[in-house]
Amino acid sequence: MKFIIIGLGNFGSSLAIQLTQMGHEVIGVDNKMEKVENFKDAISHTICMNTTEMSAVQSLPFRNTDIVIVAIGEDEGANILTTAMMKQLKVKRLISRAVSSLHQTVLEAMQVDEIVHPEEETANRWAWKLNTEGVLDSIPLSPEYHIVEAYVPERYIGKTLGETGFVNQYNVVVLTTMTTTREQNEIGSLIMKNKVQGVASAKTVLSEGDVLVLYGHIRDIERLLK
Amino acid sequence: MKFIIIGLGNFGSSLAIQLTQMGHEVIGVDNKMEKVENFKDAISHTICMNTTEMSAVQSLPFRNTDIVIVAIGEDEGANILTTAMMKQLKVKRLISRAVSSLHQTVLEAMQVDEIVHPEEETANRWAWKLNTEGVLDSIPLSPEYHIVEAYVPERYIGKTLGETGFVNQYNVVVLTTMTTTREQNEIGSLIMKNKVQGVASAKTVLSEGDVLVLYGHIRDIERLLK
Ligand SMILES: Nc1ncnc2c1ncn2[C@@H]1O[C@H](COP(=O)(O)OP(=O)(O)OP(=O)(O)O)[C@@H](O)[C@H]1O
Ligand SMILES: Nc1ncnc2c1ncn2[C@@H]1O[C@H](COP(=O)(O)OP(=O)(O)OP(=O)(O)O)[C@@H](O)[C@H]1O
Repeated sequence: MKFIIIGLGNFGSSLAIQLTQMGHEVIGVDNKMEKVENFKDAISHTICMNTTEMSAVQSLPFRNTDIVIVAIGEDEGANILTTAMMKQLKVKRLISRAVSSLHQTVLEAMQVDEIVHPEEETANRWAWKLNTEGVLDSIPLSPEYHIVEAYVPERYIGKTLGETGFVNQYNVVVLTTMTTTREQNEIGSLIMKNKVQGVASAKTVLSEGDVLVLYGHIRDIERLLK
Repeated sequence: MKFIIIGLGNFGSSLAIQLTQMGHEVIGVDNKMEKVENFKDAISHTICMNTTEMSAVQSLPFRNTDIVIVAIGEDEGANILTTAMMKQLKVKRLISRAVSSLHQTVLEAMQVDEIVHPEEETANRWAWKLNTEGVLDSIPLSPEYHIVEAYVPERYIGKTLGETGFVNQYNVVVLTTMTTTREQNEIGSLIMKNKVQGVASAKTVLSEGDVLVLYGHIRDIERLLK
């Protein structure tokens, strides 16, 4: 697909680089020449431009572009002006970053298709990661239904998934297990490496130190893990 | 649990507020009085303090604290100094934010327990969300095994999960389905609302416009969705 990403700060540049690596055509735009130079080998195309000026912005190839992302951060005014330009140019799908709640309100009123809050969204993910001891991660699909990563409870160690019967007992879905091993990274520190064991089946053996990846109602999962 | 979060920018304050709402005891620290004032009702405790000064930092209640998070952003020097202080005070679990790759290298050398990259991690999540048309989201548990959210393929519409037989055919796990409805939000814009349908079973009916939440090898999922 074809993307235009405006604002090559940490968020915008990471997104532009990753989409480029995934094989998409990405145009990265920033008004600082040093940023444009810095990223020119990692992003399909980079352009130095002040996107608050309609005369400059009009030259961008919007008609073939699937998604435009306004990733300008600190300068809320520049972000809002740029977003307004994109609305005027009737881009197919417009995603803008919000930096404050007032900023969010303005973007909603402009009816952008999606709003990103990079720092808040990562804070949200980490809050769930840190919330429960022994639970390594919790991804809410809804307030009550989560995907949870947790160590295999002691009473199931050494059994197969089928033998435990906990899938029916607690009405959960098991996606997979992960084996955890200690490895040395490039600078010699010991880090935990998780290795995903494909797709779980009734024959999957649950070993000590393995991580279960489950889906279900959080109350059922809590009871299972006790 | 008990947390100390240093640096109440967008990332630090969102994390502190969310953990407080989840019932944890959180101490939010910042050297700007206006930030401390702004968040004092949303975070369990807030303290105004310059955390690059050992004399000030020593008074924080570290012995009972489970996790310390250094969320200072732009000022890499202050982040690194604060992190060094936390290492010296032998906090139980230390998580620091990295703002650049040089910063990351320094934090790794100091052996912090975990490193967060708020903007980069959100960019990563969104790259997977935007990567494939018709696929609403893709969460990698490993490079090849993903949790994927995608619209029900046409050939399965109107059938039950059991009738389709695709779970065995493609070796995937179905977590749930989500029904999608258009609703008006507070400012009158039409937004898509996703409603999770509990835990999937063989009897789950697949309707047009429903979203399948699947786990499996990305190549098997690609073939299923074609
Ligand atoms: N008018 C403009 N036209 C084009 N680019 C702009 C404009 N204003 C700001 N930018 C660029 O947007 C980028 C991101 O914004 P900025 O660095 O202010 O936010 P940030 O919050 O630091 O970003 P991040 O958190 O993603 O690192 C910067 O590289 C900046 O040069
Ligand atoms: N020495 C220090 N002691 C305590 N707090 C500090 C210190 N230096 C900076 N901070 C605080 O850290 C907070 C976050 O850092 P800053 O705002 O520079 O980063 P940011 O990248 O804008 O953050 P975010 O992206 O999370 O909004 C600020 O509120 C700032 O006041």
